[in-house]
Amino acid sequence: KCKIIAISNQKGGVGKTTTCVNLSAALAISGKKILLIDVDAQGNATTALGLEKNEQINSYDFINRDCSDYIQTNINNLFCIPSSNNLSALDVELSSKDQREYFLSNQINKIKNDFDYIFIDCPPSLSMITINVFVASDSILIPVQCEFYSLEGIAQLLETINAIKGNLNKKLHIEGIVMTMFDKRNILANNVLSNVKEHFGDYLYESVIPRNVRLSEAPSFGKPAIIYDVHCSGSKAYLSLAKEFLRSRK
Amino acid sequence: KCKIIAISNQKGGVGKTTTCVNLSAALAISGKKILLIDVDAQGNATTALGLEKNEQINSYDFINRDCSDYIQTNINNLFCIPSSNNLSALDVELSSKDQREYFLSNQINKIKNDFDYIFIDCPPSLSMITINVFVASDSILIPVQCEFYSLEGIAQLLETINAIKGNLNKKLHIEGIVMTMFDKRNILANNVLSNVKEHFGDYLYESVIPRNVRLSEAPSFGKPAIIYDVHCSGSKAYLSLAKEFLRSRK
Ligand SMILES: Nc1ncnc2c1ncn2[C@@H]1O[C@H](COP(=O)(O)OP(=O)(O)OP(=O)(O)O)[C@@H](O)[C@H]1O
Ligand SMILES: Nc1ncnc2c1ncn2[C@@H]1O[C@H](COP(=O)(O)OP(=O)(O)OP(=O)(O)O)[C@@H](O)[C@H]1O
Ligand SMILES: [Mg+2]
Ligand SMILES: [Mg+2]
Repeated sequence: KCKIIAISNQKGGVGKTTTCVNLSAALAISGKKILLIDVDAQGNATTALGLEKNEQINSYDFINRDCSDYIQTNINNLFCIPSSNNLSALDVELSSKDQREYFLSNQINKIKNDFDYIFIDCPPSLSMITINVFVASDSILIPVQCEFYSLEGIAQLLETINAIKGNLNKKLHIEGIVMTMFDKRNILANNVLSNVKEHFGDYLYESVIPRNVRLSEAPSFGKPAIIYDVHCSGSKAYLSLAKEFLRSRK
Repeated sequence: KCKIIAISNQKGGVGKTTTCVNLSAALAISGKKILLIDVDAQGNATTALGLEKNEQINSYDFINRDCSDYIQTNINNLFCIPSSNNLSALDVELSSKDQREYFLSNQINKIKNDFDYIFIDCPPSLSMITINVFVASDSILIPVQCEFYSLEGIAQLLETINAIKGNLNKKLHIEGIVMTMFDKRNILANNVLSNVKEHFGDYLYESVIPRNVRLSEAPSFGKPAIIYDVHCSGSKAYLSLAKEFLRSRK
């Protein structure tokens, strides 16, 4: 049975795309059949996989035009529905439609049996697109940067998730929280980590993603970091996260 | 005559709030009368100034309820209209209204003569709120993080700005581009900087904001970095940016 997981946090630049791409790739390499859907108009996940935005098969047409195709990436077992610039108009377009929260969910149901997992890379907002994703998903994986502002956003995100769970999608739950860009020499980062452990310890993955420049270099080569440089500290952390993810799924 | 400047970039976590707060504070200390409007539902700028969200005077009521008050911060010459959680519903609410792009601009016109500059901290999206900001503003100051993904977003942002300039706000122009979180030891950061210089050199400020942990510590004390630690490299860079900003205004 396929599980659908949103990678979301309305705080910007916390490592959503980096987590979505590297976790998807790590699971694909371990033999799971994975679909990555990029619903962020920026299209960073699309670029990170070496693909082009605004092609014939894209997530705007997937949601809005009933076109349920996907494409193969150059990584075995990893498929993708790339981004489109049209996504930035989708929020306004959806908000006047009937059943506006269910567009993505209706489409995903047509293809989900082809995969073990579907990961959805979200934009940094709680817009109508993100609501569509929360309604379509089984769970949400939340990257949290080891910074003060990130703490503020978690409570608001959990409130929104509970509201969706109560009204639109009863099965929705938190898959887990992963700390990103951790610099162990930095007191603030350590404070933020212990703060999250204290308040959200039940959800927190043991794998902590370190700040590692190789993770931010990889997208310019159109490859996930675990392919670009499997031995760097960032890749090792994402491989360990993938193992922990599969263990907690049992 | 008051100038209204949006701090915007749809890419998340690039330093919009950090730039908006520190530039506003630096100009206020130099004697200019400044209003900072926080239209991001996350309310990071509100927190950075030691203020609370969802108070009686907030930016949701300012835009949507015709309430044109503002509050004094504990910094001389610096005033604020704090954020509100209600902002996350505003996009959908505005999209069905008549003249939906002009709500903020109509309100700002009532108070703008009280100030030398108004800075607006934007959320990481090109939503209806951001469109309202672009219609209300004279110019846009764009923080760009020294990362590969940031390059991708600039072209899309400039396209949106030109579309607004052509249809809704003829006076809109680029105030400038400021590079943020620059680490001179990092080859990727140097590549991104020279890339932006080559393609957008006319807009690029000479002041480059270095990666400096003191900038990310300051918000937890409710103070701009230039107050929390005026001697750190981050504060010095923002003070130099403020001088450059005033020079280019002449
Ligand atoms: N662990 C890390 N170490 C160093 N750099 C990182 C790390 N994780 C992500 N980055 C870089 O930080 C920036 C932000 O990460 P990313 O784009 O994945 O965040 P995001 O949450 O998807 O952003 P957005 O909110 O814009 O969608 C990117 O330039 C990325 O390459
Ligand atoms: N020059 C810098 N050096 C180190 N850390 C920084 C710097 N500028 C900003 N930061 C930190 O990086 C994170 C992102 O910055 P900030 O929140 O200002 O970006 P933003 O563009 O406003 O994000 P969002 O897209 O969520 O609104 C914050 O935790 C901030 O404290
Ligand atoms: Mg992203
Ligand atoms: Mg911000």
